[in-house]
Amino acid sequence: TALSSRHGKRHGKKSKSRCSRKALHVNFKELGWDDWIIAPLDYEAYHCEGMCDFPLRSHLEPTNHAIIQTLMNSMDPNSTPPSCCVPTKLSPISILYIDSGNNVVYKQYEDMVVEQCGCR
Amino acid sequence: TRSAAIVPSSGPKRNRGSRSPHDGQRSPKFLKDVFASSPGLSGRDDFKNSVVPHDYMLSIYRTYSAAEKLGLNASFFRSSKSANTITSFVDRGKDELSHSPLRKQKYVFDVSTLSDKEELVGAELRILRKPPEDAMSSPSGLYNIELVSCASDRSLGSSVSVGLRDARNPAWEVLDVWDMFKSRLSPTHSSQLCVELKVTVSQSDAEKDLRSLGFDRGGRAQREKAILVVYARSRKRENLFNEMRGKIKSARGSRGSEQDTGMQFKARRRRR
Repeated sequence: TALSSRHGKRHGKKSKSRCSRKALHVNFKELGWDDWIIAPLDYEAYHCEGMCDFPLRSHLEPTNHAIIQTLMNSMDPNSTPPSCCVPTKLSPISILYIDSGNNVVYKQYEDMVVEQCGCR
Repeated sequence: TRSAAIVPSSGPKRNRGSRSPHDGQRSPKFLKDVFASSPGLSGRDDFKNSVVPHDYMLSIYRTYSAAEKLGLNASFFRSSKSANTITSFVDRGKDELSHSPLRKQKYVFDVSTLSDKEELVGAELRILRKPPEDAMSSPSGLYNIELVSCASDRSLGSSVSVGLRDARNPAWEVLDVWDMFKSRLSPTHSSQLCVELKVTVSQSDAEKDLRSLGFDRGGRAQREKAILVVYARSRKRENLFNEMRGKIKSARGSRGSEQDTGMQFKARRRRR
């Protein structure tokens, strides 16, 4: 409700979409990290956003705990918050950077891109 | 697939998404502030411009990031030696001008930034051989490029045979130095690695003049200097903030005894 009202939506109306992957373009230059990252200067990281409400869809691969929490939330929203929409599968990206000794380093960083979102 | 962006973009891209990258308390903006105002790291653009990546490192990046986009794991490449971290150390050695002919060269690398949290899996020395201007008159045939220890003049078992007749164009000679490297990197290893290079004609112990063979290091650009390439595999998942911490630490170290800047840092930490 708080989120809906902040965006000027009417109270009571289900305005938030279901949990899914959304675009998140990361620009290292804007972050000020281009002074040590040589490449890439930007990439598509994605993020997860949306509601984990009852009934949970199977493609969201909910844990048993998330199913129980969602059920509890559907019965009494005041007693239990909904489960969280979070990354459930991530992939790496390659980064070429300058380390503290001025050496050029290639490193594959894990968990940099959201591949899949789910309810947990 | 999309080619990797090496060339800096023309300007900041804004309004790409519905959310600013600086939104939220967990934004790394504060890290940027620490970074930008850390003495020793301010003016990092100049610093970055002074570090020129070798073509080999750019090529590794391009190849592996293109493979990633195709869903391939870079560790499948034989050249990667199953490594997920590849570090290049640039040669700090210099040729002594007084030595003519030049029979030996010392290659010196500062490997102090190698982390003991990573499992080292390979090392190679890449040296650019640029044929001299009078290459047509230089001797041809098979040559042995050999590495010996700077301290003991003992052979390190790394050698490569090169047919100079076929190599009138500049070429990178690659020597596998893994055996030598791992035996020298004990827990109390020195931060410097020094090897001496000499070249002999095959089936002879006569050491050749390195300048006539194209190993002269005088007037070489940064990206033409020899590099020691070390392949490593991280034992655990590392996050980007480890790199940031390392840089901040090194910036603190470079500050030396500048006490007033120390006060600034403390004040900044209090604000944070």
